[in-house]
Amino acid sequence: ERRIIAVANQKGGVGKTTTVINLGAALAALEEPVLVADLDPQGNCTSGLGCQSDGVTSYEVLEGLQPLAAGIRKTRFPNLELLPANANLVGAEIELASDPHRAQRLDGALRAQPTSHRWVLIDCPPSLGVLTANALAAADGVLIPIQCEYFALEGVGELMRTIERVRAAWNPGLAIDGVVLTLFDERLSLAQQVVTEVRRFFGEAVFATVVPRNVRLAEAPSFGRTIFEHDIRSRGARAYLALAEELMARRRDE
Amino acid sequence: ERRIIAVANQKGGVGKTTTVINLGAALAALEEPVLVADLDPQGNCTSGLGCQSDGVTSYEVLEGLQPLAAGIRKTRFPNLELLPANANLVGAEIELASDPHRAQRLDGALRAQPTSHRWVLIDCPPSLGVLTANALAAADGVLIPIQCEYFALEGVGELMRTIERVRAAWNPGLAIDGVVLTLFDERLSLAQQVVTEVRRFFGEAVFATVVPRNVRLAEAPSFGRTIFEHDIRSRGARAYLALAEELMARRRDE
Ligand SMILES: Nc1ncnc2c1ncn2[C@@H]1O[C@H](COP(=O)(O)OP(=O)(O)OP(=O)(O)O)[C@@H](O)[C@H]1O
Ligand SMILES: Nc1ncnc2c1ncn2[C@@H]1O[C@H](COP(=O)(O)OP(=O)(O)OP(=O)(O)O)[C@@H](O)[C@H]1O
Ligand SMILES: [Mg+2]
Ligand SMILES: [Mg+2]
Repeated sequence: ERRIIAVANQKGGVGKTTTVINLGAALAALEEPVLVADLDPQGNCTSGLGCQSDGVTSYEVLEGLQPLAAGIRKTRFPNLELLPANANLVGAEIELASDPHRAQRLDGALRAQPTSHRWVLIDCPPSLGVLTANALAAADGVLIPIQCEYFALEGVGELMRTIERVRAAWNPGLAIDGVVLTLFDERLSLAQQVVTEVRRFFGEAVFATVVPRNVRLAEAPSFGRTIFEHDIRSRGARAYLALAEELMARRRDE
Repeated sequence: ERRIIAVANQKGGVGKTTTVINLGAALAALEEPVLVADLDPQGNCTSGLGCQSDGVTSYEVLEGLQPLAAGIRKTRFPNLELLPANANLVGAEIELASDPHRAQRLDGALRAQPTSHRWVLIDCPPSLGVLTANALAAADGVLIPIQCEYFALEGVGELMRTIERVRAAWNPGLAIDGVVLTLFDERLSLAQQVVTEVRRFFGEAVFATVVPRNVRLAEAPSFGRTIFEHDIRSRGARAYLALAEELMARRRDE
């Protein structure tokens, strides 16, 4: 059975893409088949995995021009497939604006196409528009990366309200699969305060694993590599492996 | 005379808000009156300057419910005023979607209201929707913060195409006032490559000043302080002061 997780936070640069790529790669390395769905017009997931974004992408799937299967492609990593994205997705926000079912396009495409993946990780853009709405409407759960810096807490209330709206309108079963603290920099006195405050707000939902700020994670995508290829001994690699194991354990416990 | 600058880049977390707050504060410290206009529904500029976001905000001004003057408020910093933002702005994207003149709302409000500011710095959200279109249509120039990391270069082409579209549709005189390299981390071998590549792509437009990754800059907004209040001896403070002087020199040379 497949679990669909939207990795979302409208705050920019908090590690959504880095989490989708490396959590996806960790799950794949642990023999769990993963589909990464790139729903960000910037296509950072697509390029970060070293893939091209020509041919059928998430744009054609959202617009109903192609079935999901036509867009799914293999990556060089075993157990890891990708639905790529490119800048055409910017058009979807405008083109779908008048369609009352605009937020249910991805959900329809995923329901119509059973696949053998155990996990589907959807990378969202830094906004709460129609693309993120599609991801939340299609998802079983949301994973919220929160950067351990000041502005990181500002948007969380807005994100929670959006999740409520999506539950009310399209997806009553949408769960919070977890909150992952990212870009933790121990030199920043503020970072620990953010960790404490986030744990107070979200409680048990916050993963024990905290992803440190780690230079290796910033370098890896420029080579189209996951952190495991780039530097498996790094703190970044260990953190995403631990996060994958925690996510799998939470699923077993259900 | 007033110069209106949109600080824009759809890539998230590249230092747009940090640049608007601290470049604004540096210009104000150099006796140049500044208006900061927050056009991001996250309202990070508003909270980073220690201001509230109740009452009249950029939402009411864009919707034509209130004139610009009603939204402008003093901050505790001399020569620095603010048009605040809050999450109501999310509504503007949807409410204005059917208005053919949706992108010219801010321009209209600014033209209708001469002010004594020498600079207007507009903080944009991490997207290329109607809010950023309003900023670009109203601006004399664009300042593009680019983070010295891999994904930072990915979206630049898309941003340039958007600027072209805005020039063709609404604002033929829109200039590139400059590109500022931010979050430069000398431990990251990639950072220097990004600097070289950005200088090759943008040439003279790139400011000589490169803003280093500096813990003090990340701490300042949690106290509602500018970098100059928080730690005036820091590398972050020196960088934004140098950037302000460079921007002023470019304006004199015109
Ligand atoms: N733990 C980390 N350590 C060091 N660098 C990181 C880490 N996580 C992310 N980064 C870097 O920070 C930048 C932002 O990360 P990323 O692109 O994953 O964020 P995002 O939330 O997907 O951004 P956007 O909002 O634009 O989609 C990237 O340059 C990335 O390489
Ligand atoms: N030079 C710097 N050194 C250290 N931290 C920085 C620097 N510039 C920005 N930051 C921190 O990085 C994070 C992202 O910066 P900021 O919020 O200014 O980016 P942004 O482009 O405005 O983000 P968004 O796309 O969400 O609007 C913030 O936590 C900020 O404090
Ligand atoms: Mg991303
Ligand atoms: Mg910002």
